[in-house]
Amino acid sequence: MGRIIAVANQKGGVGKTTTAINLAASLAVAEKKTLLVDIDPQANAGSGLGCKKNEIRESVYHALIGEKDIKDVIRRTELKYLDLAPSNIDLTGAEIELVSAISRETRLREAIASISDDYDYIIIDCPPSLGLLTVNSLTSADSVIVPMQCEYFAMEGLSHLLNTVNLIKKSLNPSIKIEGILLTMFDQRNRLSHQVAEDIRAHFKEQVFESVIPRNVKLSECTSFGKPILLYDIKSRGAVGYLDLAQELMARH
Amino acid sequence: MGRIIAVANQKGGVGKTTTAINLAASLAVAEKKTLLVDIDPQANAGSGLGCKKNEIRESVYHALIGEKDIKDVIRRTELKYLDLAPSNIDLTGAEIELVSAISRETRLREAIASISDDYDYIIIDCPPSLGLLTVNSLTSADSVIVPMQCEYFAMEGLSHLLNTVNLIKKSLNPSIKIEGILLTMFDQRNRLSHQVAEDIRAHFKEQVFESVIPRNVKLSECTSFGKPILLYDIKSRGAVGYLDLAQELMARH
Ligand SMILES: Nc1ncnc2c1ncn2[C@@H]1O[C@H](COP(=O)(O)OP(=O)(O)OP(=O)(O)O)[C@@H](O)[C@H]1O
Ligand SMILES: Nc1ncnc2c1ncn2[C@@H]1O[C@H](COP(=O)(O)OP(=O)(O)OP(=O)(O)O)[C@@H](O)[C@H]1O
Ligand SMILES: [Mg+2]
Ligand SMILES: [Mg+2]
Repeated sequence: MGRIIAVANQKGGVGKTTTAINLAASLAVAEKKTLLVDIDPQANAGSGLGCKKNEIRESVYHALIGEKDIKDVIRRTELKYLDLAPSNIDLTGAEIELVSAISRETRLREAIASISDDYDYIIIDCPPSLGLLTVNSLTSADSVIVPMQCEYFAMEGLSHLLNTVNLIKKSLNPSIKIEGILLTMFDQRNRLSHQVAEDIRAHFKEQVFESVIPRNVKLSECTSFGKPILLYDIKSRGAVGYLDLAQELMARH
Repeated sequence: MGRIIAVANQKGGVGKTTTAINLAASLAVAEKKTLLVDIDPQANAGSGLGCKKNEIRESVYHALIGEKDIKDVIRRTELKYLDLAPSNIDLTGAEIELVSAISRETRLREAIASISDDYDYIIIDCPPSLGLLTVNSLTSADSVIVPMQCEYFAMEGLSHLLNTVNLIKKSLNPSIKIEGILLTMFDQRNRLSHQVAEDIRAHFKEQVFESVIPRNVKLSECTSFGKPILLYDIKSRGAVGYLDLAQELMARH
């Protein structure tokens, strides 16, 4: 049974998609069978792997509303052990469409159940909100990775996200836990980065990953070429950061 | 009748809140009576002006559901000509609560109507989604400012946002127009920044503001002190960028 990990934080632009893509790719090169599920209507995870948005007819949306089996939505990527369940624009309407649907919170869990034994890891990239799409992801997941920028606003919304995880733990998914808080866009030269990182470690102690992702322009550039960082520049600090993270994760499970 | 401007982009972390706070503050020091409306449940605009989240009892939420008049929610700030209508955690539930409510898209417009003559500018900070809170903002606004990071994903979601604006123009708010696309976090040293900025200008021509906001750590630091950049470091490149933007805007209206 593969481990299902949601990458979530309602704060925008903190590196959720960059983490989901590059963690999944790093697990795949370690020959772990990995599925990346993109449940963000922005569909950035797909495009970061070179998948053109307007090519996607069937997406996670069709699996959520029960029109397709998730097996029919999954596609292969450049990496042998990495598959992708892409998003598309139809997902935007899903939150409003699902509001009055039956078992609206567990649709993704039901969709993934049929394929979870085919993978060692399933990574879910969430949108920047705590709506039904993120709730569905947290209801499906064994654990959640919370990327946090080393910037001021980072700590602001965290209590809200952790409350949501607790609510889900009480009602929909008793086994969910925090896999870890991941410090992203850490800038060595910037005092604020060090200060926020210290605050986060003091507050969350061993819940913070050892691995830290530095601010590294290669992580932006690789996306514009539709490649994960390890296929673009494996020696870059960004690539090393995510390979470290994958190692840290594999050592636990 | 004050000009109502929404700051919107469903892509997360592009500088919506930083733009809303610092544009509003720059207009206020030019002695334009300005109201900053925070309709993002993350309530970052309030905290960027030193307003503690847990102090807010009445927020924009109570004006949206009709429990309070927006006048009772508005509070003063450190700047004489800048008022704030703060957000709080109650707003998170608003999207689901409003789905089946009457006139769910025009609640904010109705709430603002009673005070719009008291201000020269009303700036609305939107959440990173195209849900009912952003739809309410676009339905209330005369125009919309779209902050765009000079990064790869920036262009990805833009067509989706522009489609939403057009839909609103056809049905709910015929007079809305694009005030401008604002290039944010522009990094002089970074090739990708220049490339994306060129692409955006080639594509959107005169719809792109002349003013460009540079990547400037002071814009992050000032937030941790609860001050707009011009009260934190008026000589910084970040402050100059937003003062330029305010000038450009005032020259038009
Ligand atoms: N470590 C890093 N160094 C430099 N740039 C980064 C890094 N991580 C992410 N970025 C860039 O920052 C921007 C935001 O990252 P990303 O899109 O992964 O965040 P997100 O949390 O998924 O955003 P959203 O909230 O919109 O889903 C992107 O342009 C990305 O290329
Ligand atoms: N020009 C800039 N230079 C450096 N840092 C910036 C700049 N503009 C914004 N930031 C920082 O980048 C982060 C994202 O900015 P901000 O919160 O304003 O974006 P947003 O679009 O409002 O995010 P969300 O989608 O979560 O609402 C913040 O930590 C902010 O301090
Ligand atoms: Mg993302
Ligand atoms: Mg914001």
